[in-house]
Amino acid sequence: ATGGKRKNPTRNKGRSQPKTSQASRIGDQNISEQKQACKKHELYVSFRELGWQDWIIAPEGYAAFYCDGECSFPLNAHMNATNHAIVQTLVHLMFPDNVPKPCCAPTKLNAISVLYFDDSSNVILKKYRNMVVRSCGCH
Amino acid sequence: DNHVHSSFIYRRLRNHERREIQREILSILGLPHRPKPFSPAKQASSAPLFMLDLYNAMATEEAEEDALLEDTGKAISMNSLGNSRKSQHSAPYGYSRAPVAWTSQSPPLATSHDANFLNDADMVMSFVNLVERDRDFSHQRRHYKEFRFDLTQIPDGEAVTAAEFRIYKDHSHGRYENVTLKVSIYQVIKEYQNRDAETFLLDSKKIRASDGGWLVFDITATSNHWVLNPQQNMGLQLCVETMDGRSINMKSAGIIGRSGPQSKQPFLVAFFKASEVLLRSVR
Repeated sequence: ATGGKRKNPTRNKGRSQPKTSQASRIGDQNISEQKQACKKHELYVSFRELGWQDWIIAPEGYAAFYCDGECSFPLNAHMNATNHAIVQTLVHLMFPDNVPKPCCAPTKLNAISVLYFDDSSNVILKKYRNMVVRSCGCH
Repeated sequence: DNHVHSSFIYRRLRNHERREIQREILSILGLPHRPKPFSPAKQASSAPLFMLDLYNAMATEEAEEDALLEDTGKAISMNSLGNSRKSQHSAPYGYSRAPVAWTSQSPPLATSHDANFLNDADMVMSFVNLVERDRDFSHQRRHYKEFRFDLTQIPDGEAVTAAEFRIYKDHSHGRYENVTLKVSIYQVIKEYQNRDAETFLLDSKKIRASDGGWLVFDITATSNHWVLNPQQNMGLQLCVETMDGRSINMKSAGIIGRSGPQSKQPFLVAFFKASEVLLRSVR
């Protein structure tokens, strides 16, 4: 039902794209297929880069990851979609201007531990639960 | 998977971006500002090596959990193949489960109840010993060592689940070699100008003078008391006596103090559990 309405890829991009981007090269292919499906991407937080070696003993940094990508119809198996996301997609198809698509978000989170000195040189080992994305999915 | 998403920033951060990211990451770590630990000597005395061991044990546990989760996933899917692997926990953190608090010479991680404390803990802290000058001799000619720890730095919302005072004892030879010694730890209740402090016995251990290794004293109750009543925190005193009550000099008993190597400094370690769900402040 959303048929003819196409988003303008350049407007949607809103990001500096290298001139020879894949989208322009592929021509008339269906835009949503070109867009990446919802998945986990690497983001590394380096305590070293942040200049924190004098108070963080371990680790040197951690792979933080983030979720990004499209949750468009059809939501197929590898998109790790919740049942709710499927309903959200159907309702979006019916009311595209009012109801958003499902969004790409973490489905599982991991803990990390950080060892550091506090202001008084005591040593603190802290476990941060639900800190790092383990897997992404459409919600 | 190594596709770089078109919006990823691959360039050196500008100063203000760097400050902004630092502030963001500090708030994720639940820290109002970046700590500025001073005096490396103090850092040396807060048992970083012991804590690094705990950190490695914790990191191993997290990796094992990951593998377990994946295994479980696979195990479920392999069930139909009929050879699912038992998801059996090995002893957490790979501790050797020595049944007594008197442990080997290796770093002092080998007590079984540590494994449980670490399992539950959200946070572990080792504290700097604040006593700068050792006064070896009390007014009543008793040999003792003093230790003070500042427990007011504990982040809000954390409750002490266990606390231990650890001190290393070397093999002592010479005239005490075959003697049994009693090492006792006291909480200082009240101090006086011209006479011995009023103390309360917390724990004591009988050891042979010729043995060497870590002594672990349980001071959970005292730590909780100090957290709730910081003004009553007057530190600890440690004494060594023969079985017939004669006070013995620390050095001849083999007790290692501040002058020992970093890996054998006495320290207090406390295990904490968050007593409430800590929410990041909304920015």
